Amino acid sequence: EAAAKNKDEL
Amino acid sequence: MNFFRLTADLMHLLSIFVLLLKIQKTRSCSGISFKTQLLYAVVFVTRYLDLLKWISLYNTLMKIFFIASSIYILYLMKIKFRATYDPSQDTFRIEFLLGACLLLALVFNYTFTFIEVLWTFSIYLEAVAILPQLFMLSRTGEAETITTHYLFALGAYRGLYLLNWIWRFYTEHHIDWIVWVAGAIQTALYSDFFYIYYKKVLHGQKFELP
Repeated sequence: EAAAKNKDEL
Repeated sequence: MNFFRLTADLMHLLSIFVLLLKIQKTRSCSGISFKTQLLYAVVFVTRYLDLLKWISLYNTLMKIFFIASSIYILYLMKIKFRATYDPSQDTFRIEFLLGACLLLALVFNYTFTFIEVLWTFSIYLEAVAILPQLFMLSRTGEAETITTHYLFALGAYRGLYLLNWIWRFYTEHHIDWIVWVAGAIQTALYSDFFYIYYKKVLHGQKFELP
């Protein structure tokens, strides 16, 4: 999952 | 970064400042659920284990602020203004929330690693962390106006994140199911509150449950 690697939200 | 997300983060900051203002001005934490504040501190500490991972100055400063302010609020409630906190009003059983969120995080996550499971746990826990506060509100049936402003800012922050996700889905195909489902539930929990806030507080009346 791309979403799991890109945690730019707070 | 987009307009919705920036506004959401600023509303989140504002909510914390309003809460601090309420406690300092009235020199009292009455009407505030310590359990909810404790859960928020747990949320921030477990989510920001990646504090040292560089994303941006904005990201790092906000993380530090959220961790520090949540712990400071616990200090205000438990030590400085301890006498004004009434535990008999704050009776929601958070053990169940913590247990259920941990279980869900162990089962539904993106990757089964320590950091990732704790991050997922923090997402689920944030969704329900407001429940002790809303429960307390429904028990007492009324709230100081400034406390309702705090809750409104906190709810608005969540609502704006929903708009941010819709925006990000269309502009950058950003997909994050865990955060979306938890965020939708979290926002839904505020719907009753929003309704009464709109009907009463915005029309200059005291917040009272019908």
